[in-house]
Amino acid sequence: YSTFKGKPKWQTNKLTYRIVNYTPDMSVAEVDTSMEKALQVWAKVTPLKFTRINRGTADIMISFDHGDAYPFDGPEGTLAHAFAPSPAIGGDAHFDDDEFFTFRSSRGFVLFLVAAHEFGHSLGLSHSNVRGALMFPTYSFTSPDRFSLPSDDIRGIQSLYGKHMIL
Amino acid sequence: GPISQPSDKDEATHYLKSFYNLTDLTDETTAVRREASQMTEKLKEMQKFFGFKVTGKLDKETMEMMKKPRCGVPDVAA
Repeated sequence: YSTFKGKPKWQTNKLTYRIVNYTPDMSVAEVDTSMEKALQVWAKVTPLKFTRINRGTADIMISFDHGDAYPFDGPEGTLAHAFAPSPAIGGDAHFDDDEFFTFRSSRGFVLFLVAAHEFGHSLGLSHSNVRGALMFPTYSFTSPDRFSLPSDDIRGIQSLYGKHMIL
Repeated sequence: GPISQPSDKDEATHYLKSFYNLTDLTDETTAVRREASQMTEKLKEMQKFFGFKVTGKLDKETMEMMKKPRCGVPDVAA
């Protein structure tokens, strides 16, 4: 695993997220579930807690639009990008609305997998060179029902936020 | 062996600019030579990251990785 230069991380364990808009490829409920499940990937192994808000500015603003100085490139190629923890645009995750996202089908890009990777960046992880790690930069299909966070990613996120404490 | 089609080179240049901080060179007198040198170094950097044989050449394995769908965050810290 690796972290960004300067090892930026959130200074609180209580983070908010907001889904600003939706992809037409999936139902609203499927997008909501995919995002929630993707955040829980990280919450399960750290003390981090995520709360959804529906208005105002969240720590992690999620949109299907690049919304910044880094345009996307049409279908395939770049699927999404996200910013390391910091105020304003930091933590935000943008998904390429030209991609075809799916809930669990391999006939498209599984939004849960792409989002879980991007939220790794939102929390402070950079790309890993370990094949099979969630933070490896290229997309690889895994059934969302069988997904478990690889150990490289667990070590990475716990190096920033510590372990999940069970009381 | 190395791939020399212009489209692959263009694609590789775009990829390395996006994810490995390959920069445009403006000094025309030495730009071509320096661009080639920088391209080699960036290819080496990419090949090292992905665990490929580090040649600095645009071989099939490297090109295939460049064509895969991926995250838009650079592999090297900006």
